[in-house]
Amino acid sequence: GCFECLPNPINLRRPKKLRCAYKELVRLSQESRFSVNEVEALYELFKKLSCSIVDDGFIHKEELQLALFQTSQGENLFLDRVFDLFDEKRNGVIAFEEFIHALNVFHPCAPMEEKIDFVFKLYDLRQTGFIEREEVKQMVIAILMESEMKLSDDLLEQILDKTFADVDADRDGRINKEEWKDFVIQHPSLLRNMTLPYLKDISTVFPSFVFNTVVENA
Amino acid sequence: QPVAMNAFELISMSKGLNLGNLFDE
Repeated sequence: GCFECLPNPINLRRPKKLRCAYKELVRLSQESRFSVNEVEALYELFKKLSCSIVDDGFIHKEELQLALFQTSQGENLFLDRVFDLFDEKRNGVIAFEEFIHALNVFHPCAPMEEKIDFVFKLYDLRQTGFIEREEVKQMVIAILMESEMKLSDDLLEQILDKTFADVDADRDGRINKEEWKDFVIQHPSLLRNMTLPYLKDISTVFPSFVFNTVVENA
Repeated sequence: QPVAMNAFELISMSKGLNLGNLFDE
């Protein structure tokens, strides 16, 4: 595994322990919807992601980008937002604990309310408690760039008009949490990215955890 | 027709939001 790579002298954040301690696995399992074995399986995924560019036991933004886009170059607004929400401690890297906490929301058994909240925070770019028209515009421009599509300014404004007509029930020009919730309940497909079926039985996706397990049949 | 779409339908198609790709071997 990656944690057994040769020491890297420029790697200052390399953790001393190569494996996640049993107590830590149990704690993370208790804090989440994952069993201890599932936390171990997710640790296999975490190790793979966290050593893809810098082998220091943390996921850097470039490593998340590499996994999602097969390139570590370029800017992507959505990647930035996802990274920021995973990075609870706001220290610029994702630790294993943060990885588990965030993936917990993507569990098929996580309540819809949690998923709705997560996406609201994701889209509330400036974190004002509202999704504003400028933010939606910025995100539409970002998705157009990502998919190399072009839209005229006029069409873009029409899409924004329609969106706010659909969602902004009190017509104050910004979307609050309640309006967002009401809209998403009517359009649950907007949450499709928020459920990862793999997480239902993660230990079969990453069976290699069996070789590294510290707990039998947890 | 793009104009018939709600912006959030477009946005939800972003690769950056599709974490399923993390599980690709």
